[in-house]
Amino acid sequence: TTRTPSFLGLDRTPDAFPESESESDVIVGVLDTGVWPESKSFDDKGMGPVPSTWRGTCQTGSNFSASSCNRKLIGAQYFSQGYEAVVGSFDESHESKSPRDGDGHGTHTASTAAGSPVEGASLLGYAPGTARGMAPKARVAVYKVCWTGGCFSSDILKAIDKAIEDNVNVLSLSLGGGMSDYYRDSVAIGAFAAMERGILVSCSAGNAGPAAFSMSNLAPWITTVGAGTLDRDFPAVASLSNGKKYYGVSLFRGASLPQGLIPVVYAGNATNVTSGNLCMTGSLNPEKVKDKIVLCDRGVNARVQKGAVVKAAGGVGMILANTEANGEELVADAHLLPATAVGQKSGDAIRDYVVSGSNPAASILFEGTKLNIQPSPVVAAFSSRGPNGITPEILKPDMIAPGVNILAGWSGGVGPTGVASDTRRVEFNIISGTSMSCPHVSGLAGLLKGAHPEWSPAAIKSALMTTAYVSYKNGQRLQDVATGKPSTPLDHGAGHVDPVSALNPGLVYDLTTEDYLGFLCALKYTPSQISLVARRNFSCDKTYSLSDFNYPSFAVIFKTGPETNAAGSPSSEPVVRKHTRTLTNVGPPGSYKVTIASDAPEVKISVEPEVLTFSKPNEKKSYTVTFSAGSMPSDTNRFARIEWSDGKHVVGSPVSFSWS
Amino acid sequence: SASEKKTYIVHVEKSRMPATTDYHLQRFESSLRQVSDTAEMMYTYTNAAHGYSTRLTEAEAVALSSQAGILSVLPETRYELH
Repeated sequence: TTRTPSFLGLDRTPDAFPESESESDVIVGVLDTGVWPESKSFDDKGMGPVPSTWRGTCQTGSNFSASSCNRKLIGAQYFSQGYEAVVGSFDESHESKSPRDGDGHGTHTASTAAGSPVEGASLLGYAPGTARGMAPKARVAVYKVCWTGGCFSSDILKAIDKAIEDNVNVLSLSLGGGMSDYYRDSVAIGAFAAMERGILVSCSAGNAGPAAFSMSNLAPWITTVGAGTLDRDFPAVASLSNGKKYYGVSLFRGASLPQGLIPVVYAGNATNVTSGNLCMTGSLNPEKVKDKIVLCDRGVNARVQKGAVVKAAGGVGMILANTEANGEELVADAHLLPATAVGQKSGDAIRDYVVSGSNPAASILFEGTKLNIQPSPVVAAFSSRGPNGITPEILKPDMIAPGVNILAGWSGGVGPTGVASDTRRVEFNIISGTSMSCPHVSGLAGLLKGAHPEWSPAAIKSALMTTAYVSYKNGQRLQDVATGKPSTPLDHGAGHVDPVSALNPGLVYDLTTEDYLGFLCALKYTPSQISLVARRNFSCDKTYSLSDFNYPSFAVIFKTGPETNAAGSPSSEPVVRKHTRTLTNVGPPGSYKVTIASDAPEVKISVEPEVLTFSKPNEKKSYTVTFSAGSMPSDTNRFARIEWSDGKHVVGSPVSFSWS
Repeated sequence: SASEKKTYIVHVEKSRMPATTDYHLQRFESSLRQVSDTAEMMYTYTNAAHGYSTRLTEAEAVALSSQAGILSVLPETRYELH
């Protein structure tokens, strides 16, 4: 977050988010591994009294007192009964039975969402600058639900229960649990109740990309956030004795490698065990790696763990090579020894050189922090992808936000790599994941809530989605690092978040609790299942359609087989799908005209009416989109975009077409 | 084993009776006692859900789920950080 505010345009347009007290009334609740309250990101200097709406507490526990909270960190609680029931007694020498964060993840996400500005922040000199949360004046309430053994649903549900009672405005959950129906998913159930109380729930999409159908947190009342890169990098170049140089990344800081070229060995040739190429603990033969740079393949164990394994075996450096699973995605780490991470192509070339050459040797040059890297953002390979595995008619993820190499606050109880042998302690750390992109959106949602306290969670989400961008300033489309090609709405949803535009979206697609209940009816949920999700009896007493659910994006499903006509015979006519949406005016009066951009020549798209005129605030106008297409092979995906504009505002919606 | 207890989240149908905390607790306690003399409520949920979590054997969970007013007895799920 020494870079994301400027990357998101927050610093270039200070007038966009006026200095108002309303932002300081916003409370962002973070369900995670707790908090390191001494982090400067939770300094409350200059903050006014705690909002009168706050009902929460600062729970005491081991190494955590009531004075650990202040006017920034207004609440901190822990939920461990579910965890304790599984693991038995607490090992308090290992983790604190208190809101204190012994992991770092929770401090990182909380400070990303709403941390106070901290000048002179960096990780070992990397990414220097002023670190600040996306909503720097908002208050933070921490709910510790994740422990060394995981995050358990009974604890998570209780934390959401408490956060609702405490009156938070935004909930940030950088966690997930695979894909299960909404009525079986405690996060979805809790998020529904939060939504009803006007709380926006932002969740990470998951790190199971680039595989399709890999997302979690898919409920439409959740804002699901994928990850993109920043325009910042940390180059570390591997130079080989054959004169070739390969670009990699690293956050290593420490004693340099000896001068000149150093012998290099492939881990797969320095081991007696299967999968020794992965540099698993105890797998390297010290005689073969001593005083050498070791080439390790990425995968299975943690990247930083591989460096620790090389170091323990006597190696002096490491080149970490991506395999097909990660492609060209480069994630920087604060390794314990001089190391660089290279992409698959470079890794393959270096491996060929090392295993086939005689006396292979290399060096690693660390170039520090580089800015203005282009293109950026690109969709991170690890970011989970659609289609939506539960409700294909809802396009997910909703958007992407910065989630690669993010600097934010860290726990004083653990080193930056998280490995036990790392005795370094840092105030800030640089890590990657949709865990990092989620709190960016949580904080931005807090900013919008402060600016527009009357907006519903759906309106805030709509504003963030319809103003997200899908192309670079040069007009080229956002790229996907997993393919090197343009990304699609199944990768980036509505696009990359643009908070300055989201502040003034012109129009929003709003949704009420009734609309979500209608959504459950459209899914043909039983009364019991609806009652589970919504805690009420609700009669589905009319015809409900997923295609009329007022979501800010479109996911259109066509069947591959021939559809039948009215007589029950196979039809050769195009299949027609009609989707209706309602826009609410949240800007000045204006006339909006629709434009359609399509990569799907197989699909005919028309919108009726083509112009919507709004004469007063909160006026609602509906439109219908007709999609017609013939049959296509199963698993075919195509994409389009529908935009409404009055010349000043652009209200964009992605469209995905899937044949199944 | 059959006697091994696991954590379950019990979702209870919301009654039309007044929503007092005591009433909820009595109702939850009463449903739980019908399947287990020893099981204790770990958490009660009133805002995010309507119900409670408890430790049950699989047989007790099955018995509880068949009771009137019980919407679901969901086994604990482990989530992970992203």
